[in-house]
Amino acid sequence: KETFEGHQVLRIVAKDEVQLSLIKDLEDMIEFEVDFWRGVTDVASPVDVRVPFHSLQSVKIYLETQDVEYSIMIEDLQVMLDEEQEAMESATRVAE
Amino acid sequence: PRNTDSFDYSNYHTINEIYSFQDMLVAENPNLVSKIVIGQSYEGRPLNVLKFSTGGTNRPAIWIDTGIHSREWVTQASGTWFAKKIVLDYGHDPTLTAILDKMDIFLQIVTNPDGFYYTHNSNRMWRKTRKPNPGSSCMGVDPNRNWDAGFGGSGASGNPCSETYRGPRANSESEVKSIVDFVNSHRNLKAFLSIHSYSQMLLYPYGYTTTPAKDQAELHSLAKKAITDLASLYGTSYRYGSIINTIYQASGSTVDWTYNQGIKYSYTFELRDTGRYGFILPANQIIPTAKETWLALMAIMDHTFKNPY
Repeated sequence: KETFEGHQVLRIVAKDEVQLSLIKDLEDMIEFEVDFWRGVTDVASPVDVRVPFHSLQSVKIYLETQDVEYSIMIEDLQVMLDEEQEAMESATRVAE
Repeated sequence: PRNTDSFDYSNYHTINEIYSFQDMLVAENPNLVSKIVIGQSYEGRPLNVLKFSTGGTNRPAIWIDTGIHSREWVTQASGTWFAKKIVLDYGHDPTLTAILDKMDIFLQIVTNPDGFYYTHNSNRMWRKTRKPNPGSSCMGVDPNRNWDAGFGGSGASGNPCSETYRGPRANSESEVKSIVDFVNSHRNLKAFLSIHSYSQMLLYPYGYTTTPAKDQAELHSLAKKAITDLASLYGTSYRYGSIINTIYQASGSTVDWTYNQGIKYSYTFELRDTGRYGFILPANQIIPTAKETWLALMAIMDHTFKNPY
C-alpha cells in the first residue's frame, strides 16, 4: 500500500501570468513527482499541488526564489488518510 | 446494511459495499430500478449502470456518471445518495415525477472500478484506469482524456506516467469504450452529466477548441440557473463556463464527445471542496455536497425535460 508520510499539499497563488507559467513548469520537472490536485487555470484561482516529502524542500526553494506565494494546505497527507481510514472502519464497526 | 434505508450515506464505502447497495436498491424497487452491465473494466469488474424507468421503450434519457477519476471519492458517495434520492422522490416530488413519467435516468456510480478498488487498497491518490502501458512501467490512462473528441490534441499528455495520459488511441480503455457503445446503441440520450471533484465548477463543451459550442448561449444560461440553485442551499459558490475558457485546454474529454454526438445538455461538474481538504473531503461533507449538487442536477434535468429536441 502506497503511503504518503510527509507529503504536503501546497496551495499556490500566482500574482500574474508569468508566475502562472512558472507554476505550470513544475509539472515538467519529473524529478519532483508533483501531483496537481487542482490544475493551473487563471491567476484568480489557486493551484493545489501534492509534493512528495523528498522534493518538498526543492519545490519550496523553487517557489520562494521566484517570489511565488504559497501556503501549506495539508501539512501531512498521511495523517489525513489515516483519519479517513479510521472513520471508515469505525462506520463499518457501527454498521456491524 | 439489510436495506437501502439503513445504508450509511454519510460515510465512504468500498466498491463491494456500493455494488451490493445497487443490488439492494434494484431488489427493493423492481418497478422503477434495474441494473445494466454495460461492459467490464480492464481487470474484469462489471461496469454497472442503474436504470430508473417507469416504462415505455427507449424513452429519451438522462445520463449521470460519477467516479471516472477514482480518487474523487465524494463523487461516488454522492452518486449513491442520488440513487436513493430518485427512488424516494419519485411519486412525491412533482418535478422529478414528471421527468420520470416521460424520461429514463441512467446512473453509473463507479465509472472507474479498477481505479476505485486501487484507491482503497493500494494508493488513495490514484486517478486513472489500471491497464498497463506497453513499454512503460507506468500504469493507467486518464479516462477523461481518452474520448474521441480532439483526441491527441494538446490538453492531454502522451507520457504514460502523466496523470493526464490520453492513452494509445481513442476509446482504448474499456471503461470508456463501454459507455461509447452504450450511447451509440441507446441513441436517445438528451443530457449527459459527468461528475468530478474538486473546485466547484460547472463546465460545458468545448475543452479541445476555442470554437464556441453552437448551443453556447443556452448552455451558459442553464449553467447559471443550475449553480444558482446549488448555492441556494449552503452558499457554495461555483464558477461556470466552457471548459477551455474556465479552466484549461483539455482534449479527449467526455462531454466534448457526448456533445458532438448531439447530446446537447452535456456538462461536467467539479464538486466541492469548499475548504482545504482537496480529495480527502471529510465524510461529514458527503450529504451536504450531494444535496446541493442534486439541486443543480434537477435544474438541468427539468430543463431537458421541458425543452425536448
